[in-house]
Amino acid sequence: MAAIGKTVLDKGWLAARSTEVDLTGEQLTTGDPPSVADPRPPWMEASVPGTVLGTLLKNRLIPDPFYGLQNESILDIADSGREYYTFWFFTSFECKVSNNQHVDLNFRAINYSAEVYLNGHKEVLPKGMFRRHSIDITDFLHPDGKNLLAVIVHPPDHPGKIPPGGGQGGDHEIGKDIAAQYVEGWDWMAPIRDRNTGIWDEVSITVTGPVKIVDPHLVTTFFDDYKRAYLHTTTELINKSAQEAECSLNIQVSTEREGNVCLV
Amino acid sequence: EHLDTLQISLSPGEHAQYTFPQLSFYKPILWWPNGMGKQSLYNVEITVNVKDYGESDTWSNHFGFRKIESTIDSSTGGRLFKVNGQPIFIRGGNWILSDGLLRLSKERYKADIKFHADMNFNMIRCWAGGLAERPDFYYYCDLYGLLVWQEFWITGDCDGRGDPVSNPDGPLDHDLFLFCARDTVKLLRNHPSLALWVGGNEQVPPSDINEALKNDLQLHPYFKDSSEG
Repeated sequence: MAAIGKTVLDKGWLAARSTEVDLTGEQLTTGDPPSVADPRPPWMEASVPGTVLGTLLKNRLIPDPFYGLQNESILDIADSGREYYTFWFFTSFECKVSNNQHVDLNFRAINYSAEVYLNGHKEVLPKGMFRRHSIDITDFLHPDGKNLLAVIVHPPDHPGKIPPGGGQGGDHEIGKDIAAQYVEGWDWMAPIRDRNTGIWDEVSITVTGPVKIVDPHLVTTFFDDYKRAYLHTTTELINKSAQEAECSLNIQVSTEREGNVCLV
Repeated sequence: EHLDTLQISLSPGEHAQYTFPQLSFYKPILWWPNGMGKQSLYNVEITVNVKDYGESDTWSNHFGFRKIESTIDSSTGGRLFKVNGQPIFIRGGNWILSDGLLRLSKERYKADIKFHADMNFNMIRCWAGGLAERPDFYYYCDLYGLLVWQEFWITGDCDGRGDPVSNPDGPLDHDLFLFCARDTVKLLRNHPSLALWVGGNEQVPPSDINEALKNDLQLHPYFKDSSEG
């Protein structure tokens, strides 16, 4: 039985330019996993969380864009096309759960859209740089506990072009998407060539029992010149099981005093 | 008195919302911005135990007792802030993100934000063209007492200005914008450093987005009667 809680997937990621990978997502996650040692490139160690440009820099395939004028020598997405910065990301992880446990695969932010493959099963992640994605993968986990995960990440729909003179926000096309807008360059910033495409925030799996806690909300009210306070707590709960769940929902507020002594 | 338990029942597949009875605190140790006092933090832990299974899920988060108010001063047009009833002179820094390649490590966030605190700042403004900042950013703002002015993603790219002229109606997909905005609020709303949501940079969003944001972010009527007395 797996321990309840979150495991961050931030190690062992590989990446490859999508145009250089001739396998499908199903094939990538059901056959032999790719490796940087493969005689056929294109797989490289990836920065996850991070951007495609960060991965390319990590592998010294581009110069550091923030050093001197080196950004000028990096191909801009307006000239290369979106496919050039469309990348596969791949990793494997171990997770084996018992019958009444459930597992979610969580992405805290992807820029801009993606398709996720886990052990041959596909899930499409919708557009939007600033949104979380959570997929129930319980039924897709491999019985032996070894799981293969591949994610193809697409750049923003409107990466825009950078006018010869630069300017505030380039040609402003990026503003059509729900994405960071500085990436077309500003008066203080050169354009970011991949427009920050990538899995740019935490990836994790969470194991729960039949019932999951979602997005608790804490609010305080004060009275009597701050002598009295009330903490109001609301939470969402999801019963992921096919049975009625009799639950005991507990809240505890503590403050840490000296060392590890906890005062309730 | 800072513990409570609810007995509830959930149908198969049910997605429900529950509110605990309010927990009472006498003389809570307040969270203060940098320069006004300590950044006292409590730990809130929620667990759900299921009959015949045991602990099913747990969630914990640090939490600061504070009340932040802001109003527009009619004589100057400036925004005035109060924290825990006390006026505060805002000394702020503008922020886009920690790194243009989004290598957003905890170490770098800690160094960046502590540096702002060491400069005697008490607010960071997250500019609309950059990031809705991450929980790690907010964690260190909580820890070092930096209030956060967080803007949504509306800039000169979305208002019909500029050369060439930008799309005058903001992002193409307004529903997607609002979905992302709501999800971001849920991600960040429990941080004591979060002081103010702002629609965009130097402008208001398209009217439908602006109205929806104002409506969703207004204080629930239940809390309007509370008074610091």
